[in-house]
Amino acid sequence: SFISTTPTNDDDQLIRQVVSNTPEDNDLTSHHHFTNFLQKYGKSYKDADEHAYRFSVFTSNLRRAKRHQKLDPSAIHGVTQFSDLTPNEFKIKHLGLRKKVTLSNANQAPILPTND
Amino acid sequence: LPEDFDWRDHGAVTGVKNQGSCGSCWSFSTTGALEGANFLATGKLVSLSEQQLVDCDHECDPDEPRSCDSGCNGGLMTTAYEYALKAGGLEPEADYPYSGTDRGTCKFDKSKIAASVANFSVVSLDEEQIAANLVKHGPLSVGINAVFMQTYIGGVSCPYICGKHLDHGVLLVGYGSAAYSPIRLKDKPYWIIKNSWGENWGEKGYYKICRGRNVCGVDSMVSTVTAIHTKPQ
Repeated sequence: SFISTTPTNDDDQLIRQVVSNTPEDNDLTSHHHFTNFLQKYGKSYKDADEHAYRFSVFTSNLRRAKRHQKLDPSAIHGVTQFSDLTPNEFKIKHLGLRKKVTLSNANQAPILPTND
Repeated sequence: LPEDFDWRDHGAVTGVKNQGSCGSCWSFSTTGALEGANFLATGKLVSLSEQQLVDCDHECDPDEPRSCDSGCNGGLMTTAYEYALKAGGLEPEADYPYSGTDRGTCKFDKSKIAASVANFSVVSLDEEQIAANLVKHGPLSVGINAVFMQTYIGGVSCPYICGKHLDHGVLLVGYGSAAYSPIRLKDKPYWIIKNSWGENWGEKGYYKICRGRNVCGVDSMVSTVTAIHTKPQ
């Protein structure tokens, strides 16, 4: 039989993390990501308290991105320009579709042929 | 229907815009659809004014009179079409540029109208009908649940679980027949969606979401618009 020594994508999926994953390590990683985030998006905050608060929100969003990655494996989730916003802030500042139960008052589009 | 279709390849889609910190996604979805419809009617692609909608469109839902288009506080694409129909049309972006706030007054100048609505309608939940209307009438306004969009970087989004509550207005510009899904071990068809959060978000401002099961409610609020050719007076 033949055993390949070249790692492939399939091999990657079988590799398990064996290094420590302590809270201290996670904290260091989060700080690193946050520093990169601030640089990449040119963000700064008015004072140390705001900076600390935004870091806590950012850390929470890192965990959220990990959850999204598990729930949505065919997409890539991670740090975006919105990573320092709470879900509610994100909703208020960047969404804005008014609630609508039905669209009954608008004209219905005629059915189009789809087989040719 | 073609297997793959993208209105960007046919010149019907303007560059990605950025709504900034303002809940005006509904106005970008509206202008995007009318830009495409106007392109089909006139052969010219003109970027249209979201700020006109933000400042001047306070159209209310006939079924829910307290529910009205309200600048950065939100709106609805179908009522925005209704506004555009009543007002006579939308100005070009160049004449009424986007400011990202709703604190200004309406500065609409009817003599500068660049695109006018001929008709609009809502499309049924059927994905084949959505695709057919997209190909026939141009990019479509759609509502979506944006919960996965806050952390989206790229790829085809196909979450196992996603709410159907719609909170974001975007523009459906095309579809693809297959993109590889490593976990599901099969090719998946997807919609191509233009967002209004700038080119630095997602795939150069675009979002791909899988087709087939109304994921994140993407099939449930779809509207199409047609335009008439208007020359500046």
